[in-house]
Amino acid sequence: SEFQYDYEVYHSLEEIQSWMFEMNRTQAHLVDLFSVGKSYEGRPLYVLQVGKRSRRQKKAVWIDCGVHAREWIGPAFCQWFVREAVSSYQLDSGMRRLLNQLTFYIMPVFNVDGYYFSWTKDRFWRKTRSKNHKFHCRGVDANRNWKVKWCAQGASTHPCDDTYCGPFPESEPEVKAVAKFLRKHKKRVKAYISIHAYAQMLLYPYSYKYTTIPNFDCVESAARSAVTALYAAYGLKYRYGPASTTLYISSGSSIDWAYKNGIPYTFAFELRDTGHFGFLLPESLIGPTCTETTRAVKAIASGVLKKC
Amino acid sequence: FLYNNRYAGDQVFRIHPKNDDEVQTLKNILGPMQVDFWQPNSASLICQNATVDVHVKRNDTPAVHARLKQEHIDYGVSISNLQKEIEKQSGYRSSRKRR
Repeated sequence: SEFQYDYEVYHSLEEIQSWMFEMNRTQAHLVDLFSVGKSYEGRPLYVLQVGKRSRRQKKAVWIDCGVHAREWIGPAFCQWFVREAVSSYQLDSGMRRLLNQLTFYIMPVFNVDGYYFSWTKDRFWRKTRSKNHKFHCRGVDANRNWKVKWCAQGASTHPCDDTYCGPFPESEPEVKAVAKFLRKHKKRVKAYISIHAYAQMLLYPYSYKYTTIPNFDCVESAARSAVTALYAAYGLKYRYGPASTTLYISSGSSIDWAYKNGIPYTFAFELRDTGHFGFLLPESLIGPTCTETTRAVKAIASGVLKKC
Repeated sequence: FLYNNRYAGDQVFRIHPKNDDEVQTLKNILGPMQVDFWQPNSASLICQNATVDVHVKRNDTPAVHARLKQEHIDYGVSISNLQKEIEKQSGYRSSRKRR
């Protein structure tokens, strides 16, 4: 029977994982599923590989969602994008070209323990769920734990703070697993995209310093085309630019680490809204938010295929 | 109730510090409290002319209201009852289940 799944509601971790298996089963010609490791609490870290199978080594785009547990619109977007990619492969020549020429690695829930905890105990949990043997507080900010200018300005050394950088870089098994995968595939991965909420911004390196990145022109151009594509959907204006100046200085972020490790295009999306609902974005806004963001991600992916 | 109704009466304040004095006063008010910064991520990132969204527990809301008024800092309440908003956001799902 036709697999019924509502992409315009928020789903629990269990539902998302079942959905991933179902997509792998029913869309095997375009979707593969694998795990990059296990979380602190032992949950599998599933990733979907989306794209037309090919013997040759294709360029790749990595997208992760749900680094911060309470930002539920992230996982909703990752699921939406996979569905959009698969369902429009035959109908949309643009998407078909992307899936023929690129591989998308899509991780709907990066912080699986935190997401589960945000559904069951604390709706506004942000961090991972690792334990600290000196403090009763749990968790590390998975976007302050990457090995790049680790635990400097914009991150906290206190385990009870929401921006705690962790006891050492890549202390979080979730961060370590994704870093290991990206290191292994870095020749092919040309774009790294991390989906967050909320601020309606598109950010690129650097986060930890004010210096301009070497390929600024190309990255700025890709960002501009992404927010232009996003605007065309519902007229929503996104701010975009280097994270350090557009948002604020922070260290140990995933986009800086990916960029420093040779991935030329790295972005962090801060999706809707700008604070009216904040983390409690109503399900009625999942559709518009994901539709506009899909346009932006396709624009970035198209940029990867162009020479710049 | 979801989450055992733990967010009943909690509020999200939206605060607009206009200058360095107000930034410092805000840090003094919120720093020692058990509040949850939504934006920016921590008290140390508060800066002038940048909106601060902060989740305040039910028992602390009167004190925060009083202090902000006393200091004449411009603010509003973007979510007046967090539990209701959570129920509303998830209400769609439970209705879905019923469907």
